[in-house]
Amino acid sequence: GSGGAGPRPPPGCPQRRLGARERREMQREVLAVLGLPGRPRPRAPPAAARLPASAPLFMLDLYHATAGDDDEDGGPPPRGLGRADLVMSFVNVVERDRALAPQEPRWKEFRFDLTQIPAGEVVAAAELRVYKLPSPRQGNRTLHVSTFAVFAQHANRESDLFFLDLQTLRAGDEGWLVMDVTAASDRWLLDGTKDLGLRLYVETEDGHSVDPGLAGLLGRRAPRSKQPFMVTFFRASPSPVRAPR
Amino acid sequence: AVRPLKRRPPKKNNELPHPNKLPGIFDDVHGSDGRRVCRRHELYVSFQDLDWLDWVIAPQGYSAYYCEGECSFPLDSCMNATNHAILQSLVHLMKPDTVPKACCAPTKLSATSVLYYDSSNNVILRKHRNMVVKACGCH
Repeated sequence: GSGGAGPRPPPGCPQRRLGARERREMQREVLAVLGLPGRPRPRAPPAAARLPASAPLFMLDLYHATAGDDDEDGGPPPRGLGRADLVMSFVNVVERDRALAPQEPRWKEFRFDLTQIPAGEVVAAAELRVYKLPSPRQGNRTLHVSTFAVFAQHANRESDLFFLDLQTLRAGDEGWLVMDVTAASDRWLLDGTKDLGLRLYVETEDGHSVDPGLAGLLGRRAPRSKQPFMVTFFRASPSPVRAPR
Repeated sequence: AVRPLKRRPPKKNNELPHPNKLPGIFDDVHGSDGRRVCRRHELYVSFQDLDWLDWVIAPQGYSAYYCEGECSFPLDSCMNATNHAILQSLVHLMKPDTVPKACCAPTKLSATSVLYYDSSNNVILRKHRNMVVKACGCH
């Protein structure tokens, strides 16, 4: 094979360089075995906005955690992925913060592009993952983080929101906050929503609204390994019949 | 690339080896009638060689086994082991008492997983069960 980094076969193993036609045939063959319709062409990210690393790091851990199941002999679905055989993580494409009038609740909204979800897939579970830093301003009081799906937006009145999850934490906590947004998936599968908005509100015990950013919830301006992302587990569908070779 | 595999001790008696107990890949053992016993090979294709490193995150390559050589059961044909196994399986179904089960038919299909970037830079983990032959009747 060609030089360059990457594992090299042990010495003495017969190797052969693939010709152009062979390479195309091998690509088609391996794509078929991997169950991929074709070779995706990821968009090269603009240099300034390099891709967040949080989703790939999470998914790589998931890949290694379930790789051991690849040698099971076609028995019941593996434990690692449960009933899922397709897991998609979505990068947060747009982020909006809102704090108009002081008395209005403040929120932080993340939007996700769902166009790549294959038709006919059934969602088993979906999570929004946001990293939280300790927020010294809040001392160590209790905070409630509510998550809503934005179903419809209106120019002259509040958006139509759908409650998804409530988490209670301490202001001094740090780490990944995992919100269950599975309930929103019925909607986006039924009406083919391609642009999903998830909105976070933070309140104190006595109901005062807190700016999610001041509460330590990170957004797109966070370090690449701590940017928010969404993960969706799709229910196992019957494996495609492998065409005999 | 062919990886060195654990070698099993060859059988001692002179009868034709039992169909499912044939020697390992590197034992160039011949059946009692002198023909080369079928051997298991591993095909490994590096994704780097396919120029896929810009979208596949893991694994680093595709690996599968296949059988090569003449199956040790005399149908006296010189097709490759897999086709031979298919044909012998059919003949075995018709005459189970006289023609033994083919030794090279796959006995275990394993899953395969791939982690990659899609066209919107989302990260996808896709898993397909029963897709890769990792064990057959003779190895």
